[in-house]
Amino acid sequence: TETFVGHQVLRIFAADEFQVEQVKGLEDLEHLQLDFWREPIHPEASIDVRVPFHSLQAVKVFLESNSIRYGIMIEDVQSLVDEEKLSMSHNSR
Amino acid sequence: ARSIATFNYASYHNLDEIYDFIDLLAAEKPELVSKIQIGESYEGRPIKVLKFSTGGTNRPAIWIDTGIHSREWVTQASGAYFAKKIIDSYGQDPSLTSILDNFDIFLEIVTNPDGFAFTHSKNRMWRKTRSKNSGSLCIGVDPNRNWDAGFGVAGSSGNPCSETYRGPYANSEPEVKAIVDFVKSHGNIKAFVSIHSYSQLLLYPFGYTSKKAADQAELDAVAKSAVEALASLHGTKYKYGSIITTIYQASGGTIDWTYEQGIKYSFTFELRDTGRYGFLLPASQIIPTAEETWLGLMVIMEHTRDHPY
Repeated sequence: TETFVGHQVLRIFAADEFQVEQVKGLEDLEHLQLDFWREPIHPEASIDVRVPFHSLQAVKVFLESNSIRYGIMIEDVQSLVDEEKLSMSHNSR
Repeated sequence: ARSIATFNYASYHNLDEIYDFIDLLAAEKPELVSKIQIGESYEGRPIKVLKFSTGGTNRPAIWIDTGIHSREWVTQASGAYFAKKIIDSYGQDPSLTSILDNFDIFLEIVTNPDGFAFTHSKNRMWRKTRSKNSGSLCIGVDPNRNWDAGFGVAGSSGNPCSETYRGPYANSEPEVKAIVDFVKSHGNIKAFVSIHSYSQLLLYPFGYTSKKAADQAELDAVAKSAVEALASLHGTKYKYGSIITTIYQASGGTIDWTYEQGIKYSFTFELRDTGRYGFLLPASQIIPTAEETWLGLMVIMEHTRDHPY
């Protein structure tokens, strides 16, 4: 089973089309294993991306070094998945 | 004994529990509900659809589906709520009663059963189908890029490893083909609503082209009324518009195909939220999400009832 310990979901705010394209470029780097929850489309729309723990540092350095603003939408994906599992098991009991 | 009255609508459920629920519904309300199997998934699971009907033959119909993207769990959960709402409202709510006295309603709660089972067993974040792609180690096709409407143009990926992989050809996915065949054989569907999450949007065609839909003004007006009704319950704000102008170019999409089949009232919902929990929306928000969405759905169904074509 896939676990998501340390995975974070970042909310990225591209300031312009160029930054949107920069973020889009990350999508092609398959080794980062990024999972775009909301695709990079245009500057007005925020971009949500789940970043595995092993790629977090690289992605954050990339964003910061390109002055691309971002926030952390979900600190640890696994903790929400665990909460969900717990509530489902309570329900089935 | 388990019953639809004891089913917990405020919790997420796995595939077996939802399929049991569907069986229970048909068993407890045979005068109103029947279940039909429109096909089998890639891994051989039955594709089950609930039919709500008060009689007649080949009546005009309204189609609602949830869960085509398997990780969007609030949608399947909302589908179960809608099923219960329909049977509770018939005979009580004059508007829903008049809809069902003139239309059949088809509700497919788990539109991507293989993917949904996989989110419970192996990968909570799985979105696509589970079909194998020859020549690639990557599994699955995006079932919302696999329809024969702008298939293959910009707005989907040709890379089997991408989350928006369109598939080897249109309708390659049995989960999509099953609906295509059903819609074509039924031939009298007047409204088609496909429900996703998240982002709080109500969308109408087109996604694959910037060409305006012939009925764009009417669809926009219906969408406006629907999002106002939805917001009236909990104040949840939705945006609305065509897919391509509101989010992005997406080709091979469900409602582009249904609209091009002549189903004028073709809409897609993107339910809660706008990006606090995303696909991991807490179960405590299932009921508020489903009950507000129902108000939006009712606007679409009433408009369909009142504007025969």
